[in-house]
Amino acid sequence: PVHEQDHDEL
Amino acid sequence: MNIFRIIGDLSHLLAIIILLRKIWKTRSCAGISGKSQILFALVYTTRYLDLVTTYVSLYNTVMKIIFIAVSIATCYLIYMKFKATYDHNHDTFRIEFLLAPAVILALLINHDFTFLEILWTFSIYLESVAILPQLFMVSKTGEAESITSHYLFALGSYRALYILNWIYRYHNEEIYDLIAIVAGIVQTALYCDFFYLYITKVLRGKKLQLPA
Repeated sequence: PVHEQDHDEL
Repeated sequence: MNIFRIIGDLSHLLAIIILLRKIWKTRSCAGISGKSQILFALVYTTRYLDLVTTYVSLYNTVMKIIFIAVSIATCYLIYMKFKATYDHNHDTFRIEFLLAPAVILALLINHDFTFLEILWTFSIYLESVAILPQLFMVSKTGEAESITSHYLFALGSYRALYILNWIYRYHNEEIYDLIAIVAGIVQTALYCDFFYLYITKVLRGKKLQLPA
């Protein structure tokens, strides 16, 4: 698993 | 998007609507911590600045605008419109003890040392402790109106559901964000004793009484 880059969550 | 995040966001939306409606209908903010509401307004305004730079989806944009608008409107009701009903004496948590560590931690532990990323990280850390003034106020007054406890339950559930969302994304999408996960676990942990009281008392029709 990779680290999430873009903050697509609220 | 997954079911945990959708229910979590709706629970979050429900919480802030319950609170705004309660203050508006009763024309009073008794029992509500204005300090927590200031912190939440700060959380959303610092986190959602990317509204102007990146477009994720219509849902994402609409929800961000609602969260910012409702949190600011709630602060307006508490500190301006219904200021006379604001309970200064019980809303005494020193929020500088939450703001300073959040700023320092955001500068030390972040994914990227850029302006928007530091603000996002500050917002994540601050959100995890933003409810403390409210929980502190409930413990000081020794009780909370049932509508306030429904607000707290919905607000606490939102981040608990986000934890399930992060587990889901880790396994299905193979992505994770450690800062959000750790802060989300801390945030949910702070509600644990409240969740216990809510389920054992409020759901049985009793008033939420905290051992003062």
